[in-house]
Amino acid sequence: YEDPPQLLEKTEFLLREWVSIYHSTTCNKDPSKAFSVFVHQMNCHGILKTDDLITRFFRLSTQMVVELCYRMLPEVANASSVRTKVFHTLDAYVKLIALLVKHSGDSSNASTKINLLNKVLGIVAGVLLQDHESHQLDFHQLPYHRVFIMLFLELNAPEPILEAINYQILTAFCHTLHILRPAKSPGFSYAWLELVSHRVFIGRMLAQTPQQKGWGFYAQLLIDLFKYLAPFLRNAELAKPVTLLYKGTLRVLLVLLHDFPEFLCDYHYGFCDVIPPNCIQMRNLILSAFPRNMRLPDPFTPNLKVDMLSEISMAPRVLTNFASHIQPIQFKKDLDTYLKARAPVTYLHELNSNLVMQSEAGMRYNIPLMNALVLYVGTQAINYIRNKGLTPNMSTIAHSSHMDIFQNLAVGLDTEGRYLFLNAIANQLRYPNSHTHYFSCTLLYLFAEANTEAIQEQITRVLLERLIVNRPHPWGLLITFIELIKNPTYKFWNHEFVHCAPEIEKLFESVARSCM
Amino acid sequence: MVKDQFGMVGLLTFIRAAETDPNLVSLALGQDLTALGLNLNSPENLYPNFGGPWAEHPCRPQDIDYHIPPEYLINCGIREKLAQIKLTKYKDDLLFYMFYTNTGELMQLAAAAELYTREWRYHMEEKVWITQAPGLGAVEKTSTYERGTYYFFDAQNWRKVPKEFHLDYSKLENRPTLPTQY
Amino acid sequence: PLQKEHQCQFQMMEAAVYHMPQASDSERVRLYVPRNPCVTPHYYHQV
Repeated sequence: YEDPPQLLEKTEFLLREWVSIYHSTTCNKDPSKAFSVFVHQMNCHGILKTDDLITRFFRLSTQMVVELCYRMLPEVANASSVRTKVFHTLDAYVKLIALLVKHSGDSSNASTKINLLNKVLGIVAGVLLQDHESHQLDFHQLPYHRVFIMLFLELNAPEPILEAINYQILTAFCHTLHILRPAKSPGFSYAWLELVSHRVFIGRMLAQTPQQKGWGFYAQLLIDLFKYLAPFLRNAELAKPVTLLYKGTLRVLLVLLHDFPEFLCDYHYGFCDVIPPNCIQMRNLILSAFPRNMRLPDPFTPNLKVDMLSEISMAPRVLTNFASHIQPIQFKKDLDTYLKARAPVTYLHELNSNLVMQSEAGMRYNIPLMNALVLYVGTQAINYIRNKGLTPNMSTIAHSSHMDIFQNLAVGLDTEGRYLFLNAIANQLRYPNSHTHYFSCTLLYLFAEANTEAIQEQITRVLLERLIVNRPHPWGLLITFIELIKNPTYKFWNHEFVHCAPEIEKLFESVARSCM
Repeated sequence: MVKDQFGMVGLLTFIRAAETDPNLVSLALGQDLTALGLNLNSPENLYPNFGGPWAEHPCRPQDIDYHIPPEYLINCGIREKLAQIKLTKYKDDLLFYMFYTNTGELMQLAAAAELYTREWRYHMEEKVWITQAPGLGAVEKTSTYERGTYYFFDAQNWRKVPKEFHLDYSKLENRPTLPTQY
Repeated sequence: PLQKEHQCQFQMMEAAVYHMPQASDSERVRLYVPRNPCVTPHYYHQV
C-alpha cells in the first residue's frame, strides 16, 4: 500500500532495462560488470535507499513477472517455445535476485545476504499465496516454480561466496517451502513436490550438508506432504489428481529408500504418525528401510535365531520426541505412576477412554497418542527388562506393568481401536533392533495370551494386510509372521479365521510354503 | 469372526475387490514399485539424475545442468548465427549419438530417419541398427528373410561390428516417419 | 467424507493438474537443442 509515486513506473523501467542487459552479449561475457552498471542505475532511481523501497521494488517486480506469465498463459500451456519466452524474463529476474544476494554487504557479511534472500523468498511466497487466493482455480504455478527452482540452482552454484552461506540458503528455502506447503497452497502442490524432490535439493539437504543438518528440515517437508495427502488417501478410491501426487510421492520415497535409508530409519516414526493406516504400501516402504552397513538374515532361514543377532539388542535412533506426544500432562503422569508401581489398577480402566477423540469427524481415535503410548510403554519395558539384567523374550516381557497396559488395550478396545493399537505395534517391526525384537515378542505374546479369538484374528489381519501388498516388506514383519504360522505354540492353523475363505487360505499356504 | 472392516472379512473384501475394481484397492494392494522408472538395483545413488516425481525415466546427460563458465553458454544473441542442425550433413556416428542420447524426443526419430536413408535398418527385436557389410552379402535370401554377415552398430563400444544375422524382414523397421508438424 | 477444507484443497489440486510442471521448467533454457518430447516407438531405447 502507499507505494511512493512513480515507483511502479521506475520498477517497470528498471526491470525492462535489466532483462535486456541480462540477455546482451556483454553481460554474457562479464555478468558482474553489467550488474554493477545496473546497480548504479537502481541507485540513481533511489531503489536501494531504504529497506522499505527494496521490499516494494521486489514485490512490484514479482507481481509484474507473474502478470506477464498470466498474459501469455493461454499459449504457454501448449507450446514449449512460448514457455521459453516467459522464461526469458523470469530467468533474468532470478539472476538479478541472485546477484543482489551474492553482492549485498561485504563478502564476509553473511547476514546481509541471507536477510535479503529471506526477504525476497518471503515476498515471492506472499505474492503466490495472494495470487492463489485471488485466482483460485485459475491459479498457475509456472512463474513461481520457475523463480524458486532457478534461484535455488543459482544460489547452489559451486562458488566460494555461496558455499560459505549454503546452510543458511537451504534453511531459507525450507522455511519458504514450509510456508507454501500443499495444505496452504494446494494449487502449487505439484510444483512444490518437484522443488522438494529436485535432485540438487535432495543432494544438498541429505547428502552434502554436513552432520545431516538438513535431515530434520527435509523430514518436516515430507510430513507436510503426508499430512496433506492423508485425508485423500483415507478413502479407498483415489481420484486422479490424488493418484498423481501419491505416485510422485512413491517415486521420491523410493529414491530416499535407495540412497538414504538411514534417513527413513531415523524419521520413520514421524512419517508413520501422519500416514493413514490404510496406506499400507507407502508405510511398508518407509518401514523397510535399514542401515546400509547392515546385512539382514533371510527371514525364511530355517531355525533363524533372531535373539542371537548382534544388532537385536541395539536401540534404533528415533528422532521424534514421541514422549512429548503423550498429552495431557496428567495422562502422562498417571501413566508413569502405573508403569512404576503397577498401581492403581483403576488406571487401566480409564486408559482406553483417553484414546478416543471427539473432535475430528471420521477419526474416532487419537492415532498420534496411540502411537506415542505404544512406543513409549515399549521402550520403557525394554529398559525395565534390561535393568533387571535380562533381555526381552517371550517370558521376560510378561507379567509387568507394561504388558498389563498392552493386554488391557488388546482386550478393552473395540475392533477399530484394537486395529489401530495393533498397527502401532506393527509399525515397529522393522530391521533387526531392540524395538523390532520387543514388539515382535509382544505381538506374539498377545496372540498366545488372547482371551478372545477376535484379538487373534485382528493380529492376523494387521500382519496379513501388510504382507499381501506389493513389495517391499519390512524384515521384522516377515520374521514375526513366519514365527506365528510355524511355531505350534500359537496353534495358528486351528483358527476358523485362517480358513474363512479360499483366497485367505491360499495366501497363508503360499506364505507357509515359502517358509518351509 | 469380527464382523466389521477391522477383521479378516474386511481384508477379504479388499482382496475380492481387486479382481473387479483394481482402482479401488490401489492403496491396499499397492503397485509394482519396480515399474516406476527407477533402477532400484543401481549400485550408484539415484538422486543425482532423478528426473522428478512425474518422470518415467532418469535424466539424460543433456538434462542435467552443470555449472560451467557463462561464456560456454550459448547466448541468445548469437543463437540465430549458429548453423542450423542438419542431420544430412553429419557422419553416421553423430547420428547414432543423437539417436541414443535423445531418447523420447523428436531428434531420436529424425536421426533414425536419416540412418534409414543411409541404408541402416533398425531391428525391432534385437534393438540394434544393421547395415550391409560390403563384400559380405547375404548367403541366403528369400521373400521373407535373408541370412549372412552384416554390420551392426555396437552402442556399448561405439563401433560397427560384423555379425552373422538371420534377418526376418518383418522384424526390420520401415522408414521412420516424423510427426506431420515437423 | 472429506471435510469442507479438504474439498477446497482437492478442487485447487484438480485444477492444478492442467498446469502440471514440465521437465523443462526446472532446467536452464536450452537455446540450441531444446527439449522436444514426442512419442517414439516403444522398441527404441527409452533410457
